[in-house]
Amino acid sequence: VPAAAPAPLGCDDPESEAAAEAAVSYINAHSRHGYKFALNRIENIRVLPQGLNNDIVFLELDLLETTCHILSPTPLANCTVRSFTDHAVEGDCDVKLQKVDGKFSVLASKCHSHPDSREDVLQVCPDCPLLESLNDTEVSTLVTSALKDHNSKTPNAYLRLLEIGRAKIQYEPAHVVIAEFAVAATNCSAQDAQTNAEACHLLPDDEANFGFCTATMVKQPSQDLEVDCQLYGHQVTTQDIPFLSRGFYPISQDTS
Amino acid sequence: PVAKRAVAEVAQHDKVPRPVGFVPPPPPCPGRIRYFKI
Repeated sequence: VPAAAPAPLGCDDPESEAAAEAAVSYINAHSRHGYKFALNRIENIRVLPQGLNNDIVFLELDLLETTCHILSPTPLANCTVRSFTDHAVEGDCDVKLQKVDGKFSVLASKCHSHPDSREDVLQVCPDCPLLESLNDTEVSTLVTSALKDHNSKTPNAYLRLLEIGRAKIQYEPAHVVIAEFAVAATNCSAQDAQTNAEACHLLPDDEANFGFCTATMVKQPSQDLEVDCQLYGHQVTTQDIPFLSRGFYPISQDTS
Repeated sequence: PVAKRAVAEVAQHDKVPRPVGFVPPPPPCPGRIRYFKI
């Protein structure tokens, strides 16, 4: 008599959690843009037995954006998930894994990220500023000014913009533009760059020194700029993975 | 006169009593929400 089929895995079973952990770790390790994502919920799990101690696992995951940029060396466990009122970004991922002798390896993943509904955020927090388009003129002006301001005040390596991560504009009670952006050190000092900034290039990956800046510009009633940049230090980076498409909110992001 | 008995009432009487403190198992999927519901 053949043995009865094992009971299907529940989404909160330890084995499902282990698979999800491997999947989230893979997704974060294979992204070079945006922020690290944390697991919010296992939506579904299916297991296809392939043989003795060999299973294929299909996972559907709901992820949430953290405040750690993907290039940050901070372990995911220490990253804070963005609050709902901070206009969180959600990620939906389908992941295919193989489990051999209890060890998971990811075979394929497909993710789609999108910000929460503006209406839902405003319903909970009517005064909260919402995510702004990264192409917005006020946002790009702020980032350019902030980086220029930072480079003019530090004698260290001249920093270049890698990407803008998020931006918000608040109109009441004051007109304020807020942006977060990733930077990288170049082969120039800030002083060298004053003569010919175009000649300054990013360091190769094995010597790369990435960093992250937050900038706030109050435009009304009076103008004020605040910039804070932190360099992560030299990091050994993973190989760049070509993505099927690249983009950030508010255009949804898909990666495979 | 013939009095009809409610079906629900019959079902109640036929139910096996659950032990005190019984908690029904959670549905297998989706799993718990760790942070907040989107």
